[in-house]
Amino acid sequence: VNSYFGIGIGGMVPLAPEIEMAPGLNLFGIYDTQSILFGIDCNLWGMSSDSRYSYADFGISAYYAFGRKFIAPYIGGGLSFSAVDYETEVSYVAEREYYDYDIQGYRTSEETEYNTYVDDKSGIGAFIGGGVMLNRASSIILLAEVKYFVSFFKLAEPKGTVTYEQW
Amino acid sequence: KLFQGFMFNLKLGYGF
Repeated sequence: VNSYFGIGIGGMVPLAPEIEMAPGLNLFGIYDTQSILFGIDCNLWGMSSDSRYSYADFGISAYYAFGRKFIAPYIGGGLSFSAVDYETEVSYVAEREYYDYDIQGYRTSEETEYNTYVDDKSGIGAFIGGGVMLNRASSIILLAEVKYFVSFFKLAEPKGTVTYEQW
Repeated sequence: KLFQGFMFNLKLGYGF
């Protein structure tokens, strides 16, 4: 046994522009050369209904595996191409016209309105991390993995309130 | 700040 394919459950916790837990699913493949693990991953994070992030990536990686036993820790990293949508709620003051029956005419009022602004970006990024492989070299394996990622692009900072013209 | 953070994952694989 030296190839594995499977699915994962997990998520990401972006630190910028806003800290949030964005859970989702993963598809992966690993080729095990005894000392090095080569991996391909597809991550789909932000699938929960309350997530502001919607994220997908495709990455390739290499990890050094410690030992050759059935429990194998590994560390390494790789590169990925990712696309992300980030929603922020923006408020703005809008002038609204309404008909006033008391004066039989139109009046204007200023009202604070809210809307969702979506910033969508894509590009490449890098990640480092590690994990533990259980039941290595068997027909069923389990991996627990944590990594730190940096994408080489920025997402818009949450603005809060903008002018009507800016909106 | 660049878009960055942590990812965690529990994976189940079929080996052959």
